[in-house]
Amino acid sequence: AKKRYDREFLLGFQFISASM
Amino acid sequence: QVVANPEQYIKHPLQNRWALWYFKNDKTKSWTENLRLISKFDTVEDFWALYNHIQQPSKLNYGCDYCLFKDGIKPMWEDERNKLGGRWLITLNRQQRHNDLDRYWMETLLCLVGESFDEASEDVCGAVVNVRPKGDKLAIWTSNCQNRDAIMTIGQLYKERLSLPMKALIGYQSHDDTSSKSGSTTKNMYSV
Repeated sequence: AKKRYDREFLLGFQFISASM
Repeated sequence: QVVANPEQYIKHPLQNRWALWYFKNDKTKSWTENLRLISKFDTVEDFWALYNHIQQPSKLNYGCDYCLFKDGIKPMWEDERNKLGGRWLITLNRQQRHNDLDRYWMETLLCLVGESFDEASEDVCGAVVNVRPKGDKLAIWTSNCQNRDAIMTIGQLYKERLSLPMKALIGYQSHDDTSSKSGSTTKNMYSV
């Protein structure tokens, strides 16, 4: 299946990733 | 959801691996020398790690560009996967650098990495932001200017994502026309 992500899903990770 | 063990956290894979390029206009160097690959990524988490780390377009000097392209496609007309293609072009006025540029660029990136254009996402090669004194430009590049259906899908969805007014027209130009133009304007093959 194609890996598609909507805008809100992507935005939810903006500051999670910074702390990883 | 709570991640019990951070080492077991699995990042969210993107459909494509993407490469972010930076162009700095140094007149003592050739065009290709001025184009630098910054980094590649293929997960949602790594996209944000890069995005959060770099300058916003509105902070770049005049003459600089960011380009985000699918891995393997160089951000230039001459690339095999670009040469039959073209771009949806959005020209901003000076005021919009302050008001809209960074937001539009982020929305553009989210459209690309999230594969927002349904099946037409396969036609996408990349996106470019040019920071220029006369007005900044944003573009989404696609692979074949004859693929009308895919191009129109991309143009319509892109316009919606940027919340551009219905009456504002954006145009699609083939790279062939852009590279061979003699005047300052290139004819639009399509518009939405």
